[in-house]
Amino acid sequence: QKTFVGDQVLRAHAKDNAQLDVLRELEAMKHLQVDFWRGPSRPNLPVDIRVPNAVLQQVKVFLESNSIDYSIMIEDVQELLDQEHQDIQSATLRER
Amino acid sequence: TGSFSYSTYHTIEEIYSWIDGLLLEYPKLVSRIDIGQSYEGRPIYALKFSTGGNKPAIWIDTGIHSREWITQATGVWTAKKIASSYGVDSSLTDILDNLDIILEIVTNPDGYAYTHSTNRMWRKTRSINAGSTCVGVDPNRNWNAGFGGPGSSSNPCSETYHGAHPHSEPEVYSVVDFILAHGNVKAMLSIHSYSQMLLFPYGYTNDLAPDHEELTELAKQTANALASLHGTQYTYGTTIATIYRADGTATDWAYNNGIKYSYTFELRDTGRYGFILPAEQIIPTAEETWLALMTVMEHVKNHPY
Repeated sequence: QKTFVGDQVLRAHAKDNAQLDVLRELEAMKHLQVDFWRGPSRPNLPVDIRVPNAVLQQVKVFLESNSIDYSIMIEDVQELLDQEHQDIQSATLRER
Repeated sequence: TGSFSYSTYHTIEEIYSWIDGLLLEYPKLVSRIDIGQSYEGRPIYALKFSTGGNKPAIWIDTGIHSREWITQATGVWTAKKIASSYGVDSSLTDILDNLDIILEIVTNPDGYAYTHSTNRMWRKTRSINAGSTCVGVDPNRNWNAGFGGPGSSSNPCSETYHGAHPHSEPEVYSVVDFILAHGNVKAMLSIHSYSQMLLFPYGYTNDLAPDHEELTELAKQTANALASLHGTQYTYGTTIATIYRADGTATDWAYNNGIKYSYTFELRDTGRYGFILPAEQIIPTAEETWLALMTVMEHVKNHPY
């Protein structure tokens, strides 16, 4: 299984269409391998981005330098996935 | 199916085995239709709930985007609910006495298997794209409704890659083929996550659908029914106005092919866990979604066309 240790999901809040365009630019930067869980659509809708740990600082700087507000929606994606896996294992044992 | 845990996530093998059990348990009501094969050769199954005869049908699909695990889990719970409610719940019994329900639980089998084996975050199909090292097509941008427009991507490496041509994906073509051959599908309910939204045509144009008012009113009633159980709030409206422009989607294709009641559900949540919704939320999500599905199905039954 691919792991996502240290990956975060950031929730960005674009104030206007110009900031939405900046987020679309980020989406187009394929080398960063960011994964848009909810893509840029309109200013009142948050944009959720899974950011690999390796480029986390780079993406945060990018957002900040473009004055785009963001919060951390998921601190560590792998922690949630580990919990999910553990829950599945427990349920499987209970079923048996 | 009684010892099966509905409050956890299952592999495709477990779900397919569970389907076998459901068929044995409800042989007079439930049958399995093999509608095709995935790119990697997995069978694609739809469950048909029917009391006999050739009735108009309601189509429900879950799991077209493989990482949206809450949807396949909701599909499993819903199948059991339909089967076990016939003859017990008068509303559902009345629906099944007048309509068939066809439910495809694992609409993207290769993607779903891949989320369990290799990459939990995989969304697309697993088809190889000629001339690219990137794999997969977004199966909800691959339908022949505004295909290839700006609400999708022509880049095979994009999560919204529309594919080489409409219905290029066997997972999509199988559904198209089945629905067109059936010829009497009255509703298409396509289940996704996340965002808590109820969307209807169109996604590829700002034009309003001819049935816009009725679709809006029914969406309002459906969202209210859903909220009545656990208070979960949904927003609703056309895809393009509510979320974003999306070209080549299943429900737009369905609507353009005469299926008036075409809705996309975006299940829980609104962004605490996203695609990694804890398993403890499976049953509450399925329960509230059931009320929404029942609202649409009752409306379809009461408004023949």
